[in-house]
Amino acid sequence: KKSFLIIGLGRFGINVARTLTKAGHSVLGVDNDEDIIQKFSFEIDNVMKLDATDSDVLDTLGVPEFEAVVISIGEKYIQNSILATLLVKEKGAKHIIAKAGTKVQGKVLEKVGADTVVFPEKDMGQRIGKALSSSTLIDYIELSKEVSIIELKVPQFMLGKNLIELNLRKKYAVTIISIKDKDGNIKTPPSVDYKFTEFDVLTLIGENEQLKKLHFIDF
Amino acid sequence: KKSFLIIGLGRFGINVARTLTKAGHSVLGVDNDEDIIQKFSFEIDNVMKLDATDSDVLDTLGVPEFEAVVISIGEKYIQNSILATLLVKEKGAKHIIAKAGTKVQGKVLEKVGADTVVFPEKDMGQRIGKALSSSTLIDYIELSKEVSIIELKVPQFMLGKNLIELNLRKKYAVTIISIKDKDGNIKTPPSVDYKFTEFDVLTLIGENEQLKKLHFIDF
Ligand SMILES: Nc1ncnc2c1ncn2[C@@H]1O[C@H](COP(=O)(O)OP(=O)(O)OP(=O)(O)O)[C@@H](O)[C@H]1O
Ligand SMILES: Nc1ncnc2c1ncn2[C@@H]1O[C@H](COP(=O)(O)OP(=O)(O)OP(=O)(O)O)[C@@H](O)[C@H]1O
Repeated sequence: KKSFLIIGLGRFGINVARTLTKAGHSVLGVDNDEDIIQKFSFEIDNVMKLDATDSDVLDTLGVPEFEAVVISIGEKYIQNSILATLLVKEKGAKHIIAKAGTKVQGKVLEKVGADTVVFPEKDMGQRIGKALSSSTLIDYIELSKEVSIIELKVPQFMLGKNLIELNLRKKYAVTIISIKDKDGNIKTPPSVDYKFTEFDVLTLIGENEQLKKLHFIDF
Repeated sequence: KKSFLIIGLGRFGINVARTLTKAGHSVLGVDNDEDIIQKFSFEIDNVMKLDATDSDVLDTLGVPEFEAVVISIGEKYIQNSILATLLVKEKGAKHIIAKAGTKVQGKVLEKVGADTVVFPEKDMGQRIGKALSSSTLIDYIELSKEVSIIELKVPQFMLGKNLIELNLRKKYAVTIISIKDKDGNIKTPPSVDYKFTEFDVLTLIGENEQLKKLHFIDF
């Protein structure tokens, strides 16, 4: 059982807090908005109204004892987000995760001490943009700059064939991880003699260059 | 080349617009905030200041001609988000994606016509919460209620062994999709005689029940 400090209880922050609470960890959620504190006081075991840019107040929290500190103050209060990150870093936070809206804000947060910066709206915006851009792509997750996991509607050329005949792994180093049929049943790992059918949805992994060659993605 | 209508150019909306623009599609971005329109007028081919809750104005856009309409008005203007969705549905939008902050808002948006609802901050908050909750889990993506793809630090019991010896697929129906070594190089598919080493990061897929049995996840 670990303990976590969540600074800023917007949508992102409260969902980190809820998830950790559900997993049985101890959570201290802080926010300087009284209404927000009232709203979540029954849900999160410890909530406290405080201004996270107040160095003295932060001293009372025992920052180094938390497994991690999550700064989830949004762009509306960008200076608060930056100052709070700087302060908890100074006070010895073991691990800092900060939420940012723009790349620029993210760079500043890293400079002042954030170990990890997340971009919830930017990430989701890109995933949706990519899925909309292709008529077959459903979802797309970057594992690294070169490798992605994608979910897509079974391409025309695969219909009626099985993995042995298609030989995707040898030809393109693309691996089908799972197949979801039209009723939503997921088969993983897929069997090599299964013949692909219309309405199958595939989850597969491969290098972006190879995925482009196969027209699975176009970006 | 397709065309898309993005209503509301907050962080989520602008990133959908940018991603589609990069992929070569035609984008019309609308917002009723003049500053926002000015800010993005050079970046997105078509931007227009308008109130998306004004039915007559929406009539001038040719809503049914867009491949999809994305409603990315946030919780701050929740009634606008709901009314804009209702209106574009009435005007024959082919496909509507709407952003929501809470489950409740998401349900209402579905009722008034959204085909897909996304929760950027909630999703990311849960992913971060889950990664923080486990000392080995790095990332976690739900493919369905029963199946997840997870990224985790190589567990103790796998060190020095290879996939043939571990037999994870036969025993637990868990498939290792890729292995990232400490220099960030990704090997996919992993070779079956590779002996797992400290600092390896694994991406694997399996049923949540099995992942729990292996203590890969604890939720
Ligand atoms: N100095 C501060 N100390 C503590 N909490 C703060 C401070 N400044 C802002 N906050 C809180 O941070 C929370 C999140 O900020 P805001 O609502 O701007 O972010 P957001 O980007 O809309 O968040 P989300 O997208 O996660 O909903 C707010 O509840 C706000 O009260
Ligand atoms: N009736 C409307 N017509 C057009 N645009 C609108 C309307 N109401 C709100 N908007 C715009 O929607 C945009 C996004 O709304 P808001 O900033 O509340 O969302 P948000 O949740 O903070 O967004 P994000 O998290 O994506 O940054 C704003 O730029 C706002 O001007």
